[in-house]
Amino acid sequence: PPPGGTPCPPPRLHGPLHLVLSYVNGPPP
Amino acid sequence: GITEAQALAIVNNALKLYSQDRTGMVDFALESGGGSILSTRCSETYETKTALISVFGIPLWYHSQSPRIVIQPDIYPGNCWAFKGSQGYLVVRLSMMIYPTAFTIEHVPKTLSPTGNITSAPKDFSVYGLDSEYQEEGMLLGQFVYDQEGESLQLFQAMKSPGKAFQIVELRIFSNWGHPEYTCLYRFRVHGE
Amino acid sequence: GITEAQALAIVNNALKLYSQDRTGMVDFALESGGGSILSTRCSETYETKTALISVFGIPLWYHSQSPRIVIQPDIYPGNCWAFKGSQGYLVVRLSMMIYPTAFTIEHVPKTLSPTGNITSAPKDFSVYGLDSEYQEEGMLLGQFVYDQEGESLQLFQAMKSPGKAFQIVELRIFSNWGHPEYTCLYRFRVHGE
Repeated sequence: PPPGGTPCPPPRLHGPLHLVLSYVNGPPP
Repeated sequence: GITEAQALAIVNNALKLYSQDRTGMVDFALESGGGSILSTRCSETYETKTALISVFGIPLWYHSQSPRIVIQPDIYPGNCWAFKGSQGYLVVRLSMMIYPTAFTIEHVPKTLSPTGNITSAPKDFSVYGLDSEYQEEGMLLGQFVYDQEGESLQLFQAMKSPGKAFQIVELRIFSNWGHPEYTCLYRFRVHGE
Repeated sequence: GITEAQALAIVNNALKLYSQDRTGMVDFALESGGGSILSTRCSETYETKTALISVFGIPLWYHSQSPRIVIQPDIYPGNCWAFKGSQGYLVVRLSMMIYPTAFTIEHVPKTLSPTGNITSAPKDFSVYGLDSEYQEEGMLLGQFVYDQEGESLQLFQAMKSPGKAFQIVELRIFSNWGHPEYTCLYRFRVHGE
């Protein structure tokens, strides 16, 4: 755990412009 | 016994061959070298609608590998063209007109397959030389079987020289190694003179 | 002494293993095989605003490597995900549910680093198995140290079998090898059954 046990909040929504790939229906062929 | 120098020479030669696209032979189908996919005839890409591309949480489209990947060198797991069923066609325009002498089919190594098997690998296949993209029955250059128990990269010699040069070849897959829904093609190479 | 045939066999086996993603083991985190990045929790991509993409002389945007690059096989210099500081998180969804048995961390070889050092390489890190993407404290699968003096590719065995299968793992980096501003992750692999 990080020093002091500081919790890690969820990521902020803003950020660099990146395409995200997620698998939503099983593995690819 | 061999000397250290001889061993070094063996190693260097093996590495040199490996670095030359593993075969040291020209691949006239390679896309970056001038090859291109003309058609898949009546075979259909197997669409899984599984790889969703989004940006800022907004879904954009489903990604799937196109037939072009068959003439590109990346053979990491998943970097294959999947067609429905076990019968598929691929019409490839080579970078130049050649006398085809051999073909290579490559599949992902079984050791790297997350499922532990390569049932989606092609099994029986043939290669034809075509005079034009729309020719239905070209000249048979050979009938082969990709062996799922063999090496990941398998080289197949064409039948006796057809005595004719081609710039268009057709790869016809007739069966796979058991996958009920699709067949995957990782890479197909065409060698010749 | 060994014979030439024995030497050839040794070399060919070594090349075969090398060609199988260097490890001969399935990487269930690999993106093309079905792995995906779910989240980086509170770590932030280190933005340098240095790689400017433009067309016709018109600047469009600054390019930076996304966390997806950590589950892609290219480890050429610069093809890493950089996060601010030395504490980073990466939540990865594997291509399938497995019993994780080992992990691989890869960094660019020091010999190829333009700065001559790899201070941005991760040092202390842990891997956790999560039941869901939002679970804050998963099951610890192991605590490890990536050695900057070791091989570029390092394999780490998970602790005694956790007896539980996971499809989501969290990589937590605690420290790096000295870079004051960021830490770079080239590739993280998850092996298992």
